Amino acid sequence: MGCASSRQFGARAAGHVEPEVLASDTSFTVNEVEALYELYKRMSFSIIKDGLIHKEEFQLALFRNSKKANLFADRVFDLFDLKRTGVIDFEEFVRSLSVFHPKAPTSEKTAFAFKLYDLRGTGYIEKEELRELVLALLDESDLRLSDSTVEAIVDNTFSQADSNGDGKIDPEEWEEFVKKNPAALRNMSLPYLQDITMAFPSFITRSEAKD
Amino acid sequence: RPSVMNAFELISTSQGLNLGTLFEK
Repeated sequence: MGCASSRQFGARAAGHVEPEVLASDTSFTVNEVEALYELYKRMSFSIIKDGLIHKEEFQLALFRNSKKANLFADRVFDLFDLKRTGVIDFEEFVRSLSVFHPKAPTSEKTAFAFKLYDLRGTGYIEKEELRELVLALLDESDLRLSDSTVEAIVDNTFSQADSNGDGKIDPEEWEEFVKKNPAALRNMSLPYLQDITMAFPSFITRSEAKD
Repeated sequence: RPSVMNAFELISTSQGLNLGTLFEK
């Protein structure tokens, strides 16, 4: 805890790890980690003022509504909650968001999306899970499709991905599938993360002043 | 034809999966 940045940072940040450590372990630079702290602070003090991100705070930031239940947001929250404490601390926030950095390896994005869609955590994406995901998407959007259309979409996609035809998509099949269908991972890259120091310039001004 | 729609592409458009909104003020 010797340097200026850790004094500025560490004691206040729940789940505190030096920004330098987080930067070296993730796709972020030290400046980007520091800029992310500004976003983290805003989210983690939005409802329950304890410096941790609770699910309602996550939903509020995503939907401008803290009560909006959503299967996808639940899944993302649970995957961000690496220590399984029911809340997201700063370390978890940075490590998880790093997967969404445009520079993060595609293998990380592929693995994260697989976990996201493996709803029951069996190590496979099953057809029932895919159906559930499609129905949840339709539910949150204004898109209305008949049951038979939903079945056709699910069957068609599933058979493309389940290349060995054993009724479940394993991680290798998923990897092959996203190679052929890169648009399926489109949401896994956030250009914002590359510009994060521009979005939260106040921290950078302080960092530069410090140097 | 709707049956050629890719389910995973469709899912990736979910609002709950589009974390870009976290960065919009």
